[in-house]
Amino acid sequence: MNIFRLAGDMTHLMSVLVLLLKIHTIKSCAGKSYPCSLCFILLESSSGISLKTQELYALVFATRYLDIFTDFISVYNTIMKLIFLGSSFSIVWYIRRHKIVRRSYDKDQDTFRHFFLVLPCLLLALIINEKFTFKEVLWTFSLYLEAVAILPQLILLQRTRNIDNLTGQYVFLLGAYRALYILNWIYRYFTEPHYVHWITWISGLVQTLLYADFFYYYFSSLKNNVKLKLPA
Amino acid sequence: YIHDDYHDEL
Repeated sequence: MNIFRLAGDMTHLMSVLVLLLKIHTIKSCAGKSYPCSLCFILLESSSGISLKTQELYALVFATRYLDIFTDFISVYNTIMKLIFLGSSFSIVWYIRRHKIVRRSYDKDQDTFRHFFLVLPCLLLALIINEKFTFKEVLWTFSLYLEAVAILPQLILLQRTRNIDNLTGQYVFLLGAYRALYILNWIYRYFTEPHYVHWITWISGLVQTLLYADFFYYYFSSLKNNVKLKLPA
Repeated sequence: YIHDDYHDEL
């Protein structure tokens, strides 16, 4: 474990917590009486969260952590896997099933056909992988899928008029965690003689590059102290 | 070091 990977995992955890906080805010809003202005804004405008991205992430974790009960690596590793599995599936459940939260989900805007991402990633994983075993192919699939999982969310953000802070921070933290992982891979490449994982590195680089334009607009909105807005 | 079989990262 190195500082870059720990920082990356913590950033990833933060992104999940921000999303859970946002869902909690929406839920608690409905309990109050109108017209609480924040509630009105939250419930009337779409939450800006893409259910498609959340479903892809649940699939990413489900296919990546198949070895959670077979290969014990560390208590930290197991606990973090359980947190990511639990949170990703419960977020999908909230947006799909919860009577309040699902009202803030705008399915007319979240139209990305994410199935078109799953199939190519699966085919690519069957062709390019480190070892042709069931676990390894699904693990590679989860890497490719995670690289593109943010696309429905980024497209939804372009369509969302006012991106609220929590959603912007969620996407930023999600992009930052993989950028920190790239530093971790560089560090491990120079400190561990046999550590070479081209598939992981290239997927992680593609994933981070997909956030490039979001990072640009995110930082410029911070610098100019204006509302985050992605060009359509 | 972790042999290639399993992946020690999240």
